[in-house]
Amino acid sequence: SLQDGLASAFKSLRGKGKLTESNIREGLGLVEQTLLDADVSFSVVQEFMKKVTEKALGQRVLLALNPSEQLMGVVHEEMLELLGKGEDSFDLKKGFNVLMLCGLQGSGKTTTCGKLGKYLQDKKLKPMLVAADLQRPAAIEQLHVIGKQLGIPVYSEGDHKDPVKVCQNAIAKAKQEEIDVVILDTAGRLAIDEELMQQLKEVDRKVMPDQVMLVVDGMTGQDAVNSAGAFNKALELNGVIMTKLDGDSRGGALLSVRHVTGVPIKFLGTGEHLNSLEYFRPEGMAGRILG
Amino acid sequence: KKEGRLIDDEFLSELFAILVKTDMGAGPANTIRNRLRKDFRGRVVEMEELLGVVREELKILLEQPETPIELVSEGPTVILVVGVNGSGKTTSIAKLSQMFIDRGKKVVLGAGDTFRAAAVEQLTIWADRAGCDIVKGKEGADPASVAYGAVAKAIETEADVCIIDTAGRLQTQTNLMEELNKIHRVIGKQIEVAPHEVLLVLDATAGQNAISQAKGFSDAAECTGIVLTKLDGSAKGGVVVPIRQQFNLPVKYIGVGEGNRDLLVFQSNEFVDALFE
Ligand SMILES: Nc1nc2c(ncn2[C@@H]2O[C@H](COP(=O)(O)OP(=O)(O)OP(=O)(O)O)[C@@H](O)[C@H]2O)c(=O)[nH]1
Ligand SMILES: Nc1nc2c(ncn2[C@@H]2O[C@H](COP(=O)(O)OP(=O)(O)OP(=O)(O)O)[C@@H](O)[C@H]2O)c(=O)[nH]1
Ligand SMILES: [Mg+2]
Ligand SMILES: [Mg+2]
Repeated sequence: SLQDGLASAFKSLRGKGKLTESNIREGLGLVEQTLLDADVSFSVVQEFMKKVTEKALGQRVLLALNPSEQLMGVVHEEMLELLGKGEDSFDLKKGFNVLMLCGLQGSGKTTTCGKLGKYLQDKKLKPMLVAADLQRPAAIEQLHVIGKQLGIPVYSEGDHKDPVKVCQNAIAKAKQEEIDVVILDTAGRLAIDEELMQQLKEVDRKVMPDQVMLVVDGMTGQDAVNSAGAFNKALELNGVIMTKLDGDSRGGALLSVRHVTGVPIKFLGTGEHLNSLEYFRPEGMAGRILG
Repeated sequence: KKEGRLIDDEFLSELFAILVKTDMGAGPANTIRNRLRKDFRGRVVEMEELLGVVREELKILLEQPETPIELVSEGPTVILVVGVNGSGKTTSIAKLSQMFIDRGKKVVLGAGDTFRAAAVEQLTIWADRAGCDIVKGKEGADPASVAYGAVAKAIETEADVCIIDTAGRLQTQTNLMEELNKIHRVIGKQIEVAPHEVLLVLDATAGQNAISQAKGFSDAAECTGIVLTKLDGSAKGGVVVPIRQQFNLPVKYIGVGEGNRDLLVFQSNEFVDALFE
């Protein structure tokens, strides 16, 4: 672990007087390597290391009796600062709400729509899931199966080609049926696909969801800065949900997404089952990223 | 005459950044940087020249024969497709079957994902589009029995290729890796050297975790190659470099879109050039 790495890097210096700047830089090299190994994007690591280096070369680490722990403390603090506050509730405005989920192909949007539906249902709200992915084979069917498992209504239209129309019709129906929250499942798309990003902007503009959330795969590597940046630029995200964190991926992409969008992390997906949704706890993720 | 730059630490840091951003990992990027520092120290070169050196060795490392999958002369060639959730397995199977059908081969598909919502429906739509047979089991059926049924059907109908889909799973899910191992063994009982190919489907947006995926899936199901998907995006997929170095697992095909003809045979030259674009 990084903690052990720093401890052994500085161990040989004990008793030889105080640490030098070059000793600290060796420790900083280990920190940088750890972050890159954890899949934090290169430019984000650079920015992060600037802040850490400034603090690390100060009195606190240089003159400490336990420099490796002090350096670890600096890194930990900077990371918690970047990750932002944890959540212990999901804030919806009073009355009727529309949530829209978007992201790259296969990131876990459809499943997460189901999980959010269950979460709201457990909070005694009436959700409706909307099958606005009109492109992937059996995407509509997938959402219907999920809705049926949860006893949550699913709105879909058989032969529509326009996701805007489907969403608008869904919302109209939801209001008639006293639904509290409408959750829009959109098709996965590449951030560099101009036509599909334009389509998403159209949905956002015409449907005006109260919250737009980016669903990011927990094993995403360096590309996280590119895709998150592009989606945020197109839609002004309200939140991020990171999925598939039940595996052994370090999840460094979370730091990249935070750095490039500044948007809060609302939830973490921790399994395929519809109850596998957790609030974001920064301490847990910091420890995971730092290994 | 173009002016080069002195190979100093700043120059090598720029190179390191380019390499890391491909997702090859800090370790391999460092190894390359250190070796170039040793071989080129104090010389004046263009960044292009240095990258050219790196390109060449990566092209050689990642080289693959022209025909990634050789069909066997007797009986169906059985291909098992595995990988983590959402990586592109089902869609890649659609592409592979279309590719074989375009070559006049007879294909049978096995809908081995008996777990995920509408997984069988999804593959069935692709089978209908390609015009090939598909073997399904009841919902929640043992995937090994579906695999068995698909291979049996392929033998019985003298199909050339049998491709078996499996549910997405994480390499850390021990019971699910056990299940994959069982599917592999069941197929092997029907046709001695089958499955002839076990393709690990890797998402090009994946970072270093792909290495853990390669290890886990290879241990469970003896992978023979990789299908690297979503290369039509901005992700580079450079993690296949350490995977090739550590497991000698080659990339056989790349996915470049969501349609059933968006599959290309892996060409190491083009792939490596794209890494540095
Ligand atoms: N292990 C695990 N699997 C997940 C998680 N979230 C989603 N999945 C799985 O990931 C795969 C993809 O999920 P989908 O919900 O279909 O993803 P999507 O973003 O809607 O995909 P597209 O619509 O094709 O872009 C499925 O196998 C899901 O069961 C998670 O938190 N953990
Ligand atoms: N752009 C792009 N999208 C792809 C590619 N391959 C697959 N996809 C998309 O990725 C998403 C997931 O593909 P699937 O084939 O369902 O993935 P899977 O591995 O079978 O998923 P699970 O069975 O849920 O684990 C779908 O939206 C596909 O259209 C590719 O090469 N390029
Ligand atoms: Mg979906
Ligand atoms: Mg599938």
